[in-house]
Amino acid sequence: GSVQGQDPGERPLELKEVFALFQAQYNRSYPSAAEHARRLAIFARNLERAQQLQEEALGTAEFGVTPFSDLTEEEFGQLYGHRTAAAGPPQVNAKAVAEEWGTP
Amino acid sequence: VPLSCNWTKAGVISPIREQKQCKCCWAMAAADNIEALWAIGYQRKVSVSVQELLDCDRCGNGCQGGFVWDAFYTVLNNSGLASEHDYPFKGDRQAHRCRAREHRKVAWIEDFVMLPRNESNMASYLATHGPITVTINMKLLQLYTGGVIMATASECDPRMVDHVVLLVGFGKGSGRAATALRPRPRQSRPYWLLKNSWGDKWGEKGYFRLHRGSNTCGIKKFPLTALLHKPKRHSCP
Repeated sequence: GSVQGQDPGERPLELKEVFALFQAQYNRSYPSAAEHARRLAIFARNLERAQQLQEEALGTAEFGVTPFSDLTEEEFGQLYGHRTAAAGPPQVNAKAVAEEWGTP
Repeated sequence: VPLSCNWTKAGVISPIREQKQCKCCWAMAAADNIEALWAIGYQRKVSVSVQELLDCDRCGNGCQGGFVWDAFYTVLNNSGLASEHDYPFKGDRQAHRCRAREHRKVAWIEDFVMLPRNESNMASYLATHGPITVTINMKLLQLYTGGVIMATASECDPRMVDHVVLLVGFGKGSGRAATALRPRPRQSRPYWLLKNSWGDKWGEKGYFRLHRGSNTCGIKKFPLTALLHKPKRHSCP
């Protein structure tokens, strides 16, 4: 697919170049070469996943490179997901009362 | 229910927030909800403190996650919220002492309510009262860049909701131009417009759209909103 920032007519960007663009765009750096390689592999898997989601999409949604493209699905869930609520809010009747200093 | 509604056009939606690596979507969505309702109901643009919601939450978990109803409880218990300016967002994972009593309140609520789990009712309430918070399954948002997400329950389980966002409008259409990969935009579909808290570089300038009418990603599971003093109807542009 087309990559943001790529001029039409030029050769397709290689994975490492796309990853370098991602790092620059989202200000990502990694503490070691091993971690860089690991994140590059995750990034590549996510590009594949985005393409698959795009092909299978029922709506008009588009999927591609995002600030979270160097995270696994599990990491993304752990970092950004909150606790899953099974039951919902407890049944209470809460009412605000006026404070001593006069504001509602 | 009008054909479309978009509260961003009324200038009542505060700028997109960025939660960074703090699991505070629940607090940010509650703050967004209160700010929008104050702008609609009182014509007052306020920016309330998310950090106060994190520090003073009854569970005391700060950035470890929470529920939107806990955020509303905190607002009720503290008789309002301080301003973002006075009590700024830190975005770190440390627990901080609640400093609610040290600052002047700039916004408060009368109560909060969970709306009926019905997308038509949600649209009606949204159009006449203002934005509401919803909790969704965020799985498909990781690699989302734009357009309307429509997913089956197996692709995005509506029972496993784990992310709170603000519902700010609805409409119909694809909203995407033809591309090389997709020469003709797919059929026009009804959608919800939602405000996220992952910065304005994500999605459609910080917003995203979900298909309306099919409980996509569990959108109708927990529709909650704060209530202000005046029970007045408003008109969504």
